[in-house]
Amino acid sequence: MSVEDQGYPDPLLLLQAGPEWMRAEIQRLSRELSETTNEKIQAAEYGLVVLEEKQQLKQQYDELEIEYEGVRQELDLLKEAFGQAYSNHRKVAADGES
Amino acid sequence: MSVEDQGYPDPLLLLQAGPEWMRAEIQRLSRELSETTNEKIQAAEYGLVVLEEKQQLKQQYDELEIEYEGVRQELDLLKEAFGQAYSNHRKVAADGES
Amino acid sequence: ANMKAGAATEGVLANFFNSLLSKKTGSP
Repeated sequence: MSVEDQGYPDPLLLLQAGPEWMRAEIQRLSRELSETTNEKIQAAEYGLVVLEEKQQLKQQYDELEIEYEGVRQELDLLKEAFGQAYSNHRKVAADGES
Repeated sequence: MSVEDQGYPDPLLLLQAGPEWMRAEIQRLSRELSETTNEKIQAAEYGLVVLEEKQQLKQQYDELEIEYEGVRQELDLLKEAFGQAYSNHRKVAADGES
Repeated sequence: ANMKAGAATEGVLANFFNSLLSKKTGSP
């Protein structure tokens, strides 16, 4: 492929550039590439850490939800029992009076 | 700065390289840099998404925890009232017998 | 304190990710 269709930002610039400019450009691109590679790796590592923390939090959320459902059911049962005991008590009291 | 101390992988190569080789190297580095930049941006965007999801999950967890504490307290109060009512009932029954 | 530290870390992380998005990689 020639310089034109290899998509370098300014192919003409490249054709006219002298060796000194090209050396400096190679240095600059090489530095940028290594910096960008490090940043990419760091972003990926941080992303994985956050993903791991999110999965742990989801696990805790699911466990808390199970706990919550359990206490919720126990409360509903006790409310029902209490209501039952209360109406029995009322009946006994009414029978006693009559 | 001379080529030696600018950290290019192989400074000597750079000094001896012809213009064609340098043009090709600039093309290669430029392509790699643009690929790595896209990957870096993708990693950063993904990291932000996961961070956002984690913060939302934390919000839901905190809300569920408040719900759970409320139901827990209500259950403890009802248990206490139930215990109280039961012992009163036993006392009344005992008084009745005696 | 834990929660505050967590939120602070998340803030730092969000800044880091955003800095990568806003940083312009140099063209020639």
